[in-house]
Amino acid sequence: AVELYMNAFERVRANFKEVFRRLFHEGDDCDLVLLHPDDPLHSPIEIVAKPKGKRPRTLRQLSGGEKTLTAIALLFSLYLLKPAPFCIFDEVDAPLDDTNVMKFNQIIREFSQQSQFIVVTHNKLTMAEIDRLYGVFMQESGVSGVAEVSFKDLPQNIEALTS
Amino acid sequence: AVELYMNAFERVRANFKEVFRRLFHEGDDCDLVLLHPDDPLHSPIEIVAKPKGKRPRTLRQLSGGEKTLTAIALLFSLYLLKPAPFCIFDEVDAPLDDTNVMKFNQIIREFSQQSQFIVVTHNKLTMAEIDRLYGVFMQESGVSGVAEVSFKDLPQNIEALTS
Amino acid sequence: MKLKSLRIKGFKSFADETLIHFDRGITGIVGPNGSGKSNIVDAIRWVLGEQKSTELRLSNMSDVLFNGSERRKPAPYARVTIEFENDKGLLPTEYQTVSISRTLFRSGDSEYRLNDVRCRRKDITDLLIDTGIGSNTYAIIELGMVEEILADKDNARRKMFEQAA
Amino acid sequence: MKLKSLRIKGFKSFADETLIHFDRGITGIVGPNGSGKSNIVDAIRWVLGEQKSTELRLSNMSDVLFNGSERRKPAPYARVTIEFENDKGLLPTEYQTVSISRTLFRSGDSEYRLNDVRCRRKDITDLLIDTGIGSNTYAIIELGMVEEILADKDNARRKMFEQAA
Ligand SMILES: Nc1ncnc2c1ncn2[C@@H]1O[C@H](COP(=O)(O)OP(=O)(O)OP(=O)(O)O)[C@@H](O)[C@H]1O
Ligand SMILES: Nc1ncnc2c1ncn2[C@@H]1O[C@H](COP(=O)(O)OP(=O)(O)OP(=O)(O)O)[C@@H](O)[C@H]1O
Ligand SMILES: [Mg+2]
Ligand SMILES: [Mg+2]
Repeated sequence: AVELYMNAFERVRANFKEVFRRLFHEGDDCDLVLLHPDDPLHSPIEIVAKPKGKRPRTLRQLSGGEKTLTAIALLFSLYLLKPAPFCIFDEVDAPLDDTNVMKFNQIIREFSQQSQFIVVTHNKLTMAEIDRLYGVFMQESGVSGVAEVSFKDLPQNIEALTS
Repeated sequence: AVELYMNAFERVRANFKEVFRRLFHEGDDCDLVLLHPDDPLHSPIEIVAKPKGKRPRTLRQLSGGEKTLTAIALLFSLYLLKPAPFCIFDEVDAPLDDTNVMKFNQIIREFSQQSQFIVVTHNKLTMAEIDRLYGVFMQESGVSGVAEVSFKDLPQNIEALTS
Repeated sequence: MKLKSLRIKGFKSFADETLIHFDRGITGIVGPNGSGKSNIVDAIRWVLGEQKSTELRLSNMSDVLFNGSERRKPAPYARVTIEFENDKGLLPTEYQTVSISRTLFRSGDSEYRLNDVRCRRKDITDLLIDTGIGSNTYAIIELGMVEEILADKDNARRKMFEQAA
Repeated sequence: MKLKSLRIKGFKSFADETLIHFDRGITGIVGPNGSGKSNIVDAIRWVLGEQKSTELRLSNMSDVLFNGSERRKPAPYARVTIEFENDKGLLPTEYQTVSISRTLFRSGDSEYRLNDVRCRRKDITDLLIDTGIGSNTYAIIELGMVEEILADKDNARRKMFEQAA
């Protein structure tokens, strides 16, 4: 059991280094460290970020957006080990700046060959990357409705849907 | 002491009803309720939202953006009781949709007569409402820098600042 | 294994029957605050077997039924049906299309269906076991889950690694 | 009482002296993730007397000093100076412009200055007491504070009401 876990751990760690470098920058590095290497099955896992040219820092020392991006990198690293048939992201892009939103969407685009992705978002850049878009609206009766929309018509659609 | 607190509580409650109605819609109502009215100084405070035409719901039952908007309404209600000379908002608009971002900015604009507001944001609609804009950037040396920027030049500026 | 469609009725703010189709690639869900986007995500969790009311942002599981408004009476039941294409033979069944349905009645009674035949909840969780999409997997990533990884409460990270292993 | 300027040197990622002017109205701070925006907010909290290292996202208060990079040595001290215009006479002093400065040396020594004259931390907190902007007020609203209101941990809401009262 320990072997199975360590095998998975090492693979996720390798994925993490790769995905992290893609979401951040080429020279950036990171690591996953078992706090108690002698007891892997119960050991907490430390996430370390080593941005290019700066001191290594734990997750807690990163900025809001950097934390989110790092967590996304870890989630994708687990995903790569055992890809789920579909993944759902609910407003995960909210703390990200434009550049990082684009990187996030690029990586989703790549994995979308293998799995379906459902992305809930308020972000216009993300919306531009969507293949099929559903607009959700709340009616006066307190009942939600859904309609398929196209991105180029979106602003007017949202107006129409919510008035 | 109880009288002082209850006086403040009632005034905040009145403000809350007014600000909430502005951030949400005309027909919406809300309330602040002392869980133990017999012991106000130690009683927890329940926040209730009564959207027009729907059942009253506690904060926990609202959507992500609705929760944020309600908390903002409460913070402004406290503010109105005793306006601080300046207020700082750090990416508070992240979970808000476009309409609510505009409402949030309108209310800030109104109170900006009385206090200074410092707003940290990634949101373009918010940026358009700013009087004086500072762009922050991280240099290769791991050292942050700041430069004053104008909104219309912003995209190019951000590129220049961060390359 | 491909997600094909999702049908929601009486579940949270979706009092009226709502049908969403999923294609290959990336499906986006957009709309104003409070419109019902996260409720759709909850519906998917729920039909796949989520039992923790906290994961569905509820005080009680019964809060999952449309609880009425000024103009609409509360719903008598909440029903969500999800349809999959068994294109990679991942699901241990000879069916090409598999539909899973979960209903909760106001009385508290529950009903589960597999291809429209009543079954036990266990039959559904057994079916999903090797697909990586039962409830409680990292397939559904809300901003809250990012928070979980960041906070690492109760060694949440280690649990995710165990699941992947 | 109007915020006039903020000067930051050696504080977190601001190794080099940085000066920001505040006018009437709304000042915006924008930039990429990790550029230093929240660090500016932390600097304001810190110079106004914040003592809780957790409120500043630190394990120890010493982490507030620029801790060096490949190309830059760690800073020997962190200094933040904030300047106010005492236009409404809110500050109990005859000065028209008031500057508050806080320095933390790598040795652990601290220095506080009021209009460039050394003073105790207490002198600064006393000065700020009736202005509504000492540390620990609801004037600084980060998304985390919205979370605090929402979670209401340890009756956080009641505390905010008390402060306002
Ligand atoms: N059982 C129920 N009956 C009726 N309405 C409900 C029920 N449960 C939740 N709602 C309502 O559904 C609404 C929409 O919730 P949801 O969380 O899906 O919004 P959202 O689109 O994700 O918004 P946001 O962008 O703010 O995250 C809320 O106003 C909530 O009060
Ligand atoms: N003592 C320190 N010395 C050097 N760098 C530091 C120090 N403390 C924090 N930093 C770095 O400052 C950077 C910027 O942090 P900050 O939280 O201000 O970013 P931000 O602009 O708010 O980003 P976001 O948009 O993601 O919230 C982080 O990468 C962090 O590691
Ligand atoms: Mg939501
Ligand atoms: Mg920040």
